[in-house]
Amino acid sequence: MHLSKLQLLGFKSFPEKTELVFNKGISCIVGPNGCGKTNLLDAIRWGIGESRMSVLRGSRLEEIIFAGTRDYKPLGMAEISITFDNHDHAVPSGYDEINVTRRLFRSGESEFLINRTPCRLKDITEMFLDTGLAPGAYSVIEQSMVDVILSDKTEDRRFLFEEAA
Amino acid sequence: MHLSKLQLLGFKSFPEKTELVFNKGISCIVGPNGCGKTNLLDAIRWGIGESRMSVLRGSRLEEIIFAGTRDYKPLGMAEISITFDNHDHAVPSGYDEINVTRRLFRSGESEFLINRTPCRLKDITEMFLDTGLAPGAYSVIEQSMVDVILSDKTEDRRFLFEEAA
Amino acid sequence: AKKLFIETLDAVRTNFKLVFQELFEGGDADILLEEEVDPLEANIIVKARPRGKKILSIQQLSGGERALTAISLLFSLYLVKPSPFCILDEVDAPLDDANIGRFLKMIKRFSDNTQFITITHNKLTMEAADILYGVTMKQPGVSQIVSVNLNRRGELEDVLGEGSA
Amino acid sequence: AKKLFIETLDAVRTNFKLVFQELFEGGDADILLEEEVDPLEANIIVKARPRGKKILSIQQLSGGERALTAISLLFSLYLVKPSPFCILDEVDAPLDDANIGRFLKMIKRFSDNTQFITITHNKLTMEAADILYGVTMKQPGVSQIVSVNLNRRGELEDVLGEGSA
Ligand SMILES: Nc1ncnc2c1ncn2[C@@H]1O[C@H](COP(=O)(O)OP(=O)(O)OP(=O)(O)O)[C@@H](O)[C@H]1O
Ligand SMILES: Nc1ncnc2c1ncn2[C@@H]1O[C@H](COP(=O)(O)OP(=O)(O)OP(=O)(O)O)[C@@H](O)[C@H]1O
Ligand SMILES: [Mg+2]
Ligand SMILES: [Mg+2]
Repeated sequence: MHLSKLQLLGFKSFPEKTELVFNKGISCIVGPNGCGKTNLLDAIRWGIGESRMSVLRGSRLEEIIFAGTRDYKPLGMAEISITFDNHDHAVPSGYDEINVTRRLFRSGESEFLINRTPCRLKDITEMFLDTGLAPGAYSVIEQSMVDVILSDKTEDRRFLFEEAA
Repeated sequence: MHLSKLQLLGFKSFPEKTELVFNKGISCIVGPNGCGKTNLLDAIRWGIGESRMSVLRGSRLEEIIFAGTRDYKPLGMAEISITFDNHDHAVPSGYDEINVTRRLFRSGESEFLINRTPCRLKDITEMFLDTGLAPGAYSVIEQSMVDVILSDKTEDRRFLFEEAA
Repeated sequence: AKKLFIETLDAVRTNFKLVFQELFEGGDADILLEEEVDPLEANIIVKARPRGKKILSIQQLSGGERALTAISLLFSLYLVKPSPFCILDEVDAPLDDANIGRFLKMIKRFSDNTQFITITHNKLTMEAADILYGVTMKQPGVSQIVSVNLNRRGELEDVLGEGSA
Repeated sequence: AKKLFIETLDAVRTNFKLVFQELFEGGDADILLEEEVDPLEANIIVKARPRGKKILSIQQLSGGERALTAISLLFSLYLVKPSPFCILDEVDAPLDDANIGRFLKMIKRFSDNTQFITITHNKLTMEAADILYGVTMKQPGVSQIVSVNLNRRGELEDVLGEGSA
């Protein structure tokens, strides 16, 4: 399975409809400080079910939604759509392509869809359960993880081993 | 006041007598990962009185002393000597030049000298008290300080303000 | 569950030694379970010894050595149970050029089976990519994506050179 | 003591706005005391708003924006009560080239009054130095200092290129 497309609308610093197409192999994201690179990573995590605001670098859930700038008004909804190529059936569903969509409204309401069919958050996280993409596992590696994985407190390290088992 | 010389012997990864001369202006220390750059910073801190092993990246005091390598035997003592140019009398002593020496032996014994006169650790830390060089103040800035100074826990930030007062 | 955990630990340990030795050009590393405690509760201890150095505590390793040790461990977990994609957010920041080179060589090998997304400010990491995406904020606070052809250096300079945070 | 603290806070705040605006090319920043609490006990709140962006929590800023905000605050403290020297250990690691440039320009200005020692892997930071020291480990685990003339690029390459951790 691999990521084939990421679409953002109203997510953090991406007010306008934005699309990235990914290939197999190595994609590299560059740009100045604060331009939105880690926000793309947050989008992928959130799209596949991460809900902990500590991980998404916010304190309130609505901080996910574009808050506006000096020249732009805030938006009322954040939407992420991620498309996976599933030809190898790493996710044991019939589909060759899996599209996951997650929306959050300022009211606090959420919507979840798998291949355009409404579902619950649980359905999304369970789908990725055995693929190594569980929140907090080792598919996203950031600078702050170095101290976490080498710290004296062993719970986080243990969690990673359990994910690999 | 400015740093004019740093001498190391048996300190961390510096078994051999080593000397660095500093000028006013900007000195830059470079080298591959693990070659000893941050150890030089630890040497300066330790020399002016820092004793917290958490700051010096060790768990036991004797980890300050050269532990040996595959080809070198461990040493029995670590010694740091720092020479300051004090022509502006930032340290209100009569001296134009202040030399501070600190030694630690594997037995756990320590020696402290100011201008070759034996003294206590307290005499060294008090001498630098009003110069902004107190341990934990803002004269040493490292990557890990970013999270400390911006964290929700305000005590570390408050300590810095009190140092500046 | 205990059996599965011990098997996973052994598999990760085997990988860890190999990956560590490749990234560090030698040396040795190990993962041990705390003695006398139930494996499902025990502390997981990480040991790392760069080439020619004595075993010291993980704390005494340099910033770059710690980062590379953590990366080795995370890759070892990944090799036991590969995730479909792996996102690396500025993990190269504390590494010197030689270590970045070894790290990229390893990623290229893994990229036959896993999709990698790297986020970076480092030119070497950019050069290792198959495709480059630039994120810009032409309008302050509004992120946009620009696809950058690796051969069009001028374009890359624009994306990178674009002013401050 | 309360009066001194408030005066110090005001002085730091004044500096913080100026330093932040120089490093961020605009925007605004502030330091506030928690309301209704004794100033000697109150939380010190840091606010930062890069140019064109709305005020968001410090948590939502990017890695580089946080680092630059922390550097601004540390320099603001230093300007109130300068320390004789300032050691910067790889503070440039999360910054893009444009931000490193502004940071170095500021350091050069301060270096008339303060001695700076920078530790870095970054070429721009090396070029800003008056003198360069290379630390090497020709023998594994044993650090030695090499004084590197900024004009002798070959020598610098040797020191930097020297293999792994
Ligand atoms: N809800 C939101 N609405 C608008 N902007 C937001 C929102 N959440 C975060 N941002 C903006 O996103 C920016 C941070 O983006 P991000 O963390 O992706 O930067 P980055 O490209 O990773 O930078 P660096 O290289 O410094 O790590 C912040 O400046 C913040 O203003
Ligand atoms: N007591 C000791 N005896 C011998 N070697 C030691 C001792 N304490 C630390 N070291 C060695 O010092 C090395 C770390 O040095 P240091 O932290 O200065 O590296 P650095 O140059 O800052 O690297 P980086 O660029 O990765 O931050 C470790 O590899 C460790 O083996
Ligand atoms: Mg980032
Ligand atoms: Mg270091």
